[in-house]
Amino acid sequence: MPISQVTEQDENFAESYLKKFFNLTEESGPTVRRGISPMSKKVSEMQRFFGLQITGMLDADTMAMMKKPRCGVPDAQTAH
Amino acid sequence: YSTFGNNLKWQKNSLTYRIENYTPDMTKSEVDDSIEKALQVWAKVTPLRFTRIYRGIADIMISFGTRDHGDYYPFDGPDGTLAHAFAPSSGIGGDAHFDDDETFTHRSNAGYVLFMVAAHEFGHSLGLSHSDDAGALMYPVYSYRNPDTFVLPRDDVNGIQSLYGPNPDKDPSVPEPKPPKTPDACDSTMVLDAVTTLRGEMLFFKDSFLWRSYPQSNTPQQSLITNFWPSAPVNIDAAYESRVSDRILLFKDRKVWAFTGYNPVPGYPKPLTSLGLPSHVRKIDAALYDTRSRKTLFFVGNSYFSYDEARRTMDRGFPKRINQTFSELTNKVTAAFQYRGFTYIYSGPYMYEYNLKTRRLYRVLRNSYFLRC
Repeated sequence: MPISQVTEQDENFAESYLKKFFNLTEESGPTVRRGISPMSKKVSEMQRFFGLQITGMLDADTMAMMKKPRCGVPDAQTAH
Repeated sequence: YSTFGNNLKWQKNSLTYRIENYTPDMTKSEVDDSIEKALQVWAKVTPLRFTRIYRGIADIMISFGTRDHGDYYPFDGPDGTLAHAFAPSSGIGGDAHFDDDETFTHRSNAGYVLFMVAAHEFGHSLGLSHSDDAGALMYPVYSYRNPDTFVLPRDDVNGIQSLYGPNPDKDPSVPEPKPPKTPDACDSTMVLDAVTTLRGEMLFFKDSFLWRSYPQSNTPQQSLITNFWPSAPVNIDAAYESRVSDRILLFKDRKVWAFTGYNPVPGYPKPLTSLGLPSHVRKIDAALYDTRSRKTLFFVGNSYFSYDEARRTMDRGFPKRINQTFSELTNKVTAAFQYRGFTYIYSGPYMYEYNLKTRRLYRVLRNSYFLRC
């Protein structure tokens, strides 16, 4: 699924997924203006964890993995 | 594997559990059985022992709930999040919650097998976090496995024993199934069980796993064979895509399974003789469909057969000796498939690239050539 076909709904789903399982926090501050967005960083982190191609962008494989049934415990270390 | 860290583990080996309520999907005894078996998965490989209590506060409180169920981590309705559990500690620590908007089953894949979901969550209850090993029980994504044949994978055994050590009561004289290891696509010594195309994709089979590679994706994705076809065999001998019937056929020992897409074809598995193979053939080593001649080649030992699937007849003059036709192939054929007009025959850790019409060998490559290491 080329990037252009990622819908806004996909974007919202992905953002909620990354907040829930990969500690994505709200975007704020200067980093938004420069460099890789926090969202893209978290997408890369998620792609690395699941052995997907690491692009930092939402693509068919990534969306398909996000939509698989799964455990509710986050994947990033959240011991406390 | 990974653990929660911060020494988040139980400081005792005797733990209590209590089932607070039940899902309407299963009988009470099925739920009890699933929960008890799921805890035994971990007890088998550690000093941990679990005792059920019926009132009061247990270390591991087990409950079914939907949406907001009182722990600030609301469930999300059908599918999506199936359950969650908390790391060892007092209070909510160790507790496991199951989303009752899911359909849980005792054994069938018509829903989510409670035993599998519970065994995973109890890994968290005992101190394990998620593993990125696609074959591990602690991999975050659900995958169907047959609860009757389930063996805790090596990655999970290493993880839980890093917290609690091995089971001191294990009787070394009693043989136990070996914890399965997840194969590594880039292991240069790996010998694949089977390779096939499937509707434009390539599937590589090894043990209970497959890698799926398709043109739009640079990274082959590993998953359990049973994730695609719950009733499929593992550790298969051969596989091929039938263009005649638009099916994928998987071979193991004297039987052949057929699937159209994800769906098993009724009437399968069938005996190998149903594909024209003589009754003395006990297994095949590899199979490939030649799109040009529309024949299926079955490799058996040092010979190969040519089968006309449309006519359901074995071609005259077969079996032939493999090295009569493919002189470079001196060892057993382990897998075979055709891709973009070239025929690839695997033998040990190598893959031979042929033009089947001219029998010309172009290249000798490593097994991992298509696995993009």
